[in-house]
Amino acid sequence: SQPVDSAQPRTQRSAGTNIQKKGMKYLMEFGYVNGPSLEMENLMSEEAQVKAIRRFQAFANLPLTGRLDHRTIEWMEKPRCGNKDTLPEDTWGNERK
Amino acid sequence: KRYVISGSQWEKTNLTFRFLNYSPDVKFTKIRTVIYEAFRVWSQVTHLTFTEIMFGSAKKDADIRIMFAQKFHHDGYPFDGPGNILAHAFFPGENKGGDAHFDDDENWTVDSDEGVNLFMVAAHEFGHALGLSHSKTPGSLMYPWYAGKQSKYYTLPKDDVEGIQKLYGVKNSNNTPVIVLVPNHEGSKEDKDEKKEEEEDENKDEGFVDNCTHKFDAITRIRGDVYIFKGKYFWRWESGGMKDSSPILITQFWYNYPEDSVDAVFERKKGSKIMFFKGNKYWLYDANHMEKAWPIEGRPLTELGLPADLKKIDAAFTWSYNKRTYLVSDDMYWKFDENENYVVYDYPRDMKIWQGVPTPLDAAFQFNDGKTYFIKGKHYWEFLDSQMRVKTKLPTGNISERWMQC
Repeated sequence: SQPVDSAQPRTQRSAGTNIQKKGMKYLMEFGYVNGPSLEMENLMSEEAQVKAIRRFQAFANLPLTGRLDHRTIEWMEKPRCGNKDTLPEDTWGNERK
Repeated sequence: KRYVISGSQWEKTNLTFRFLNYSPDVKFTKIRTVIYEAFRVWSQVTHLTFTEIMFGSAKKDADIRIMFAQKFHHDGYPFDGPGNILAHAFFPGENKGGDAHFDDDENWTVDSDEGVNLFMVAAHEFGHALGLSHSKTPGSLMYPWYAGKQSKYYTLPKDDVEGIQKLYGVKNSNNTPVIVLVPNHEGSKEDKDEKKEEEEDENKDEGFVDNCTHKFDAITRIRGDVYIFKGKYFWRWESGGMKDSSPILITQFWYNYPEDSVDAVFERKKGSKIMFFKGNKYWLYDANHMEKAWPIEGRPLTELGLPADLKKIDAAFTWSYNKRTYLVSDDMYWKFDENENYVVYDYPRDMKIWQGVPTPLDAAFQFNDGKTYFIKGKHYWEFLDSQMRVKTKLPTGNISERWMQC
C-alpha cells in the first residue's frame, strides 16, 4: 500500500490503509483490476494500484492523478449500478495523458 | 461512440419478462407501470418487443426475470445495504442471463425526487439485459452512476440509441429489422456429445465403475497422492501412476462415512485433516477416522458461514497461487478461512473471476506439479494463476487418459 508517513498518528494511518483497502476493493469489483489480484486485492503492487486508479479516473473523467485523492474517493461513494465498467482492453493502456 | 457492447446479445427480438416479486416500497401496480415504461425506452428505437409471462419453469422461463432482493441472493454479487450499489443485471444468455436484480435495501420511489427512482435504474439495467455495457458519457443512460429522477417524458440519449441499434437494428420505415447476429452461441458439437455422454454415464449401473468412466464426483490430493471419487468408490493415484486399477469402496477406507458418494473433498493444511462434503453437510476425518464425537449424519454447511439454502458444494480446492482454500457452488465461490473454520467476509463472488472455468464444476484440485486444475465432465482445464484464466478455452485434456491410465 502507499508509503505511509510514520509520523502520522496511528488512527490517521489506519484510516489511510482502510481507504486504500476500500478503494482497491471498489476497483476490483468494477472491472479495473485484472489477473490474480481479482481474487486478492491486498496483494496488488503499488504500480498496479496506480494503474487501476488511473483507469478509473479516465472512465469517470477525473484528473489522472493515480492516487485515491479526495475527488476520486468521493466519486467511488456515489450510488451506482453493480455491473462492472468493462473497458475494451485497448483503452486500458492508452489513457489520455 | 462511447457506448460499449458487452459481446452478447439476444438472437431474437421478441423477448419475454417476468416479475419474480415486487418491492414493498411502491404499490405493485405502480412498479408494473414503471417497468413497462422502462422497457418501452428500448422498444421505441428498435424492433424489440417485451411480453410479460406470468409463470416460468426450470425448463422454460422468461428471458428477463425481475427480482427485488437484499444482500446475498443466490448469485456471486451480494447487495450491500442502502446506498452504493443499487442494482445489477446479467448480459443476454441462458439461466441468469438477462435477469435484473434491484437492491431492496434502497428506498425505491416512482414520482418523488426522494429515494432512488425505479424507472431510471430499471431502464439502465434493461440496457445490460439487452447486451450493453457501461458508457463513459455523462448523461447517457448506460453511465454507471445514478443521475437521479429524469423528466417525465424520457427519451433515450443518442449514445444509447446508437448502442442498442448496433445490436438490434434500426426501427426503419419498411419495418424489416436489420439485425447483425453474433455467431451462434449454441454449445459446440463437443458440448452436445459431452451432454449425451454424461446422460449415458449417469445411467450406467452404479454397481460397478470402470476406470475409464467419464465423470467423477471429486478429485483431490491427500498426503501427496491424488484421490479420484466416483459414486461409492475411489481410485488412488501415486506419483508413479495408478495404485491399482480396481477402485476401493470409500467406506472401506474412511470408516463410518455414511453417504453413498462425495460432492467435494479437500485436505486441510491445518492438521492435514480431510473435509468431505455431501449435500448440505460436511464431515471431518483425521486420517481414516471420523473426527472424535463427530455426528454420523454430518454437520450443516451453515456452521461454516454458508447460506442455509445452499444445496451442495461442487468443488473444494487450495489454490496453488496463494495456498488459500476455496469452496465452489454453481457459479459462486467463497474463500474459506481454515483457522476460523468459516468463510471469509464479503463472499460469495462470481466464478467469472476465474476466467474460462466452466460451471457448475465437478471438482478442482492442485496437482503435484503445483498447478490448479478445474474438472467438468470428462475433461480438465489447467489454470494459469498469474493470468487468472484457464490455459485454453477448450479443455486441456481428458481425466481418464491423464490420471486413470486409459
